[in-house]
Amino acid sequence: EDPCYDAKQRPRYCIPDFLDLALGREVQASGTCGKVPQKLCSYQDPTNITSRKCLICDQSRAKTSYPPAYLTDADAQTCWKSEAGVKFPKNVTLTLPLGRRFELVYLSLRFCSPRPQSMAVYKSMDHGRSWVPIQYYSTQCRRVYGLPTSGTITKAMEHEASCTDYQTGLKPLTGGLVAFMPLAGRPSARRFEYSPVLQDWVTATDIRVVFSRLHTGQELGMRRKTTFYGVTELQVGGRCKCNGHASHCASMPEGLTCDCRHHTAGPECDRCKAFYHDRPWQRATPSNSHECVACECNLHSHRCRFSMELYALSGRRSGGICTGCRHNTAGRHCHYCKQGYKRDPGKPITSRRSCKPCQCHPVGAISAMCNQTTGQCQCKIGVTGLTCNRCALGFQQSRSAYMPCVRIR
Amino acid sequence: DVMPTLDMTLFDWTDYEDLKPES
Repeated sequence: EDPCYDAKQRPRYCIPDFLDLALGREVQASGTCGKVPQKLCSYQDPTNITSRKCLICDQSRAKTSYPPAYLTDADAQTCWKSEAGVKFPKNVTLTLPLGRRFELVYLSLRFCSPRPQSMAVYKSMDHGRSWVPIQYYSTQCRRVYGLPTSGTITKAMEHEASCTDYQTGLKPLTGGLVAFMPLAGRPSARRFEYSPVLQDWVTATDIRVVFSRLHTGQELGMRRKTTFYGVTELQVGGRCKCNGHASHCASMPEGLTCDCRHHTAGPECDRCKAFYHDRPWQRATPSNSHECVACECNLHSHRCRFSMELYALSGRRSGGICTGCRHNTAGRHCHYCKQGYKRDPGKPITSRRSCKPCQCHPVGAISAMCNQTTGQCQCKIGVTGLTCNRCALGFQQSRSAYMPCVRIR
Repeated sequence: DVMPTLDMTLFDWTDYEDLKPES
């Protein structure tokens, strides 16, 4: 069963499977511990500040390394660790390129250190050329990020990052979670499929997490130079962006690609496929699949283009213009015969032989063109017949090809 | 009455060579 079509093969809104976008992907970390051996202290017990245990981080040995690969491996125990003693305003960043555009559903970080006092999450929609914040976390939003600690998200600000003090607490001292759901609390989330603003809001090609500030050494009960940011797991949940036109995202040599339905094409099903340009492309919604519609070319062309002007004139029903009409046809739908040809009334317009030559007489007719429907050529004075091949009554053939029939005296 | 079709051989093509069909 194809989720993009119902039992009667009518097109319907469909979305691809939910994916763990971070699993196995490479994360770029700006400051990983152990370039020179360092002592890093963390806690064994999530609630006991005296359960401190210190380890050496040294990248020269695998056993004492805590690389960014540990963020996205399948092992929930391994932990990436930042360099020790990072002090505000210096920060540490984790950057995760996703490889294509996705619609984010959630992002979560599981810590092996205490959660940061301040951190921010950014996204890029252009493969890392520009970044926009999507969430700030801080016990001191105003002081660190210049933002108020957020309350309710209004419709006017539902596409803006807010700052929260949730998930910034010192405890649990280890194993704490910071999770972000880009649609949570947004007024238009219930009608996400109809909200271009939120569709844009959840779209990302890359994710960046910026750790801005650690809890103070005093709060942590240890010396600052042994404190660090530590993350066991970075998870990013989302779906391929396929605009409601695909239920499957296929792994191709160039990366994940939507398996487009509804006669759409492109890596995100973001355009109509060739010859399906009778209506403008639109994202599908649950109430209307907005499938692309084939142009009506009466089997005489397999190419067409879309005209918004014609579409508007037709009352938003049809805007396709056939191009390259064959079999001596012409017109927007290849629905009449081109000049010099006439319709064969015995054949349907879809027939390859629906248009036949006028066969106007080279001397008796004024031109090679004839009436499309009747086939009547335009005759010179004194000439008659469908193809202008005879002299009319009262006329006789002359020797002049310019005036082939003259009146009988 | 049906008139006979134009006889192409009767025309003097001297000045209308461009109208003369290829034989």
